[in-house]
Amino acid sequence: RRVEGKVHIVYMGEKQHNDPGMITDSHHHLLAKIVGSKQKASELMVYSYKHGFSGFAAKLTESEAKKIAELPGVVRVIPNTLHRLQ
Amino acid sequence: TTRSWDSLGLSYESNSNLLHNSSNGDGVIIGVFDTGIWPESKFFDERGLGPVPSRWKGVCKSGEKFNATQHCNRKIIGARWFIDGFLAEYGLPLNSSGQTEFLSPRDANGHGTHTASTAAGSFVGNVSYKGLAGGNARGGAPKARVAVYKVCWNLLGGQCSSADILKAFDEAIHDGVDVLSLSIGFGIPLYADVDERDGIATGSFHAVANGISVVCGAGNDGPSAQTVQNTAPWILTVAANSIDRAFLASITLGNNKTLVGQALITRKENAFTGLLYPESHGLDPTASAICQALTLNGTDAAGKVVLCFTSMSGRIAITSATSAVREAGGVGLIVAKHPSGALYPCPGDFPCVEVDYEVGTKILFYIRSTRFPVVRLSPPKTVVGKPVSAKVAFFSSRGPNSVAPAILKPDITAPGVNILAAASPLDEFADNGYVMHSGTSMATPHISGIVALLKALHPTWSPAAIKSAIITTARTAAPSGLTIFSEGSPQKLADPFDFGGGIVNPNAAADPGLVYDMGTSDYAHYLCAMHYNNSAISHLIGNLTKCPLQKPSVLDVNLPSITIPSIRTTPIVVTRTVTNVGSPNSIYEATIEPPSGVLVSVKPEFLVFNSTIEKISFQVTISTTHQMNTDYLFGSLTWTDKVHIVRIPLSVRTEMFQPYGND
Repeated sequence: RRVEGKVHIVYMGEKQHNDPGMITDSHHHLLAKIVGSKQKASELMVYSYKHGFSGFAAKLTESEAKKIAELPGVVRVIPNTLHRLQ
Repeated sequence: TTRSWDSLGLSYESNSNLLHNSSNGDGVIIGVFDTGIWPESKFFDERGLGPVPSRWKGVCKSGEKFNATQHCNRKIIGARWFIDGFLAEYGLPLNSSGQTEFLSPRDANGHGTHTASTAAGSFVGNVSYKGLAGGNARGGAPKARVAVYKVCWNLLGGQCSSADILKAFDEAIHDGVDVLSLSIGFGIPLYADVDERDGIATGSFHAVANGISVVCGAGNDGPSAQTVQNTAPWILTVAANSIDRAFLASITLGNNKTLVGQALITRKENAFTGLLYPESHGLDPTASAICQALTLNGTDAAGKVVLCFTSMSGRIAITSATSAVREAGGVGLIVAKHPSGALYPCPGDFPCVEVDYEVGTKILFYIRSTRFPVVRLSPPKTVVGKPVSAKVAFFSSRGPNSVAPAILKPDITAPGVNILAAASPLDEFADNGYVMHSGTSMATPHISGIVALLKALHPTWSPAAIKSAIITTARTAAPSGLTIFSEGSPQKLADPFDFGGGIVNPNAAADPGLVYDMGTSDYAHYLCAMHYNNSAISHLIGNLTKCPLQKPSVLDVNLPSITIPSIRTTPIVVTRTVTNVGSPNSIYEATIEPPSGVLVSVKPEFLVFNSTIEKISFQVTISTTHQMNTDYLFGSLTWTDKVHIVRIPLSVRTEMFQPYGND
């Protein structure tokens, strides 16, 4: 699955409260729902965005990305891309 | 920067400019998203700086060849790196790229060191690059503090993943930066403003909502139209211009005529040597002398200077021609090409001079007119000031905005050609700790430094107010009064799609009189007008937002510009609101310079402010007399109280029928 999975950004918009720990927990919880376990969610999680806004980056297959996109609170799930220096 | 700040009116010696009045940006924190930093550079010396601002919540993180205790100081107050998104996606570039890189904030590429020193470097006296561009160098806000967020990695010229950029935004918002400087972008076609693949658009929205100004480069895909990047209306998007400085090298021909080119040669004056143009004898009479395919087989190039022609604007043609001439035993190269302003030394400091086609053709005619042509290449001299005028750079990306044509981009232009600043010693062009680079990457930190000065002077101004002050006070003419030119083929007078409001004028921006301010509700207006759905907008801005059934017009977004991509027979009315940030009792009168064949009126024609009236809305009615599709035509609307001149650009395109692909 590591070969299959690509980094996706799960964007959840403005954060709903100011406790970064709780926000990160909610991200793990959400991911665990889709991938089956908290341990697996921890393995796949790349970043938890918890200060300026809410969301996370995780290695996901296309089908997992589609499932997460349908969960409440998720605005969009979008693949990671590259930027360049100017 | 040995000239750029002086050219903008921010001389270090003056005691009456924005630099002085803002205490050199003391206390302001500039976050730089880039390739890291070379902390040993003199530009990051902490002498003369007070304690780290108490509101700072960021960290300095130790890593490979970067010791936080040793390398962070009162200038570099934050330093960390973000690579997990890059590694998770693309594997381990640090082992596989063949390029040096450090798993730490240390900058192997050099780009981040250059940009950070341009925005906030400390004063460094008496520097030069290979003996050229001598003077004192520094950042725009030399007492501002630098927070380094390394998000770009030294692979294929520098790559940055959107997952890492978003994480850097997330942390920077928490850390307490005031300004974010991003000399990075994404090529055409662009993603939507609410698409996280962009990373910069979404992250910057949250930064701006938290009062942080976000300054980004417009891109280097010019001079083609519709190539501007980082187009979200909350971003301050920066084009690049050359400054009033040139590096002129004399080319003396055997007939005693002297022509002039540009070069970064450091060698001493040569004696006269043979001059060669490799004439072709096949079906294509110019094939042998095309720089990128220079053919010197069968010619006696040893000990000679070679002339070649190219239509390529990048460095590849010059690099390739240098190798060919060197291999053939040649001693110099003259490259005839489109003038692009941006200079680099030729590989191995090989003597090479760039000329335009006219000069190149004169040299060619001389060669063809004599049996033994000779030439002498003299080392360049740095020429500064009046004889040289600033131009929008050839490479700088141009508008219109391909995502939302009604949102003018770029916003502003700033020096970005041949900028001398701090180097990483691993930068291939570095010379004794300094390097000259060109790009909108170099223009961006000039604006970031100016934003830092404005933040220090006006700490309560919103990012939109600062952006407005910068745009409405920008220069559209040279000090001589002549309109600014834009490099291209051919060159032309610059318009708002080249330079936005114009070339930044920091001292005027400090006291703009009126600002076109914006807040979250204005950005919601924009997002509704762009047909993003209620749910996406609500999540983005953090409040339940319901767009009105009749979608608002994107033309009414309260920007310091008016751009009408399509007007037909019906007049268009747009609304703007200005906030008085000058003297409370002021009366402003409108002056309109309409685009050719376009009728423009404004109501009311006078804006009367007092201690209770700080904001006034006005309406601009625009109609066209053209009966056919036109290209964009340009004008301006200016409010003045005889003290302040608050100018916004007008851009109007008549479309009597659906456009079919012109720009």
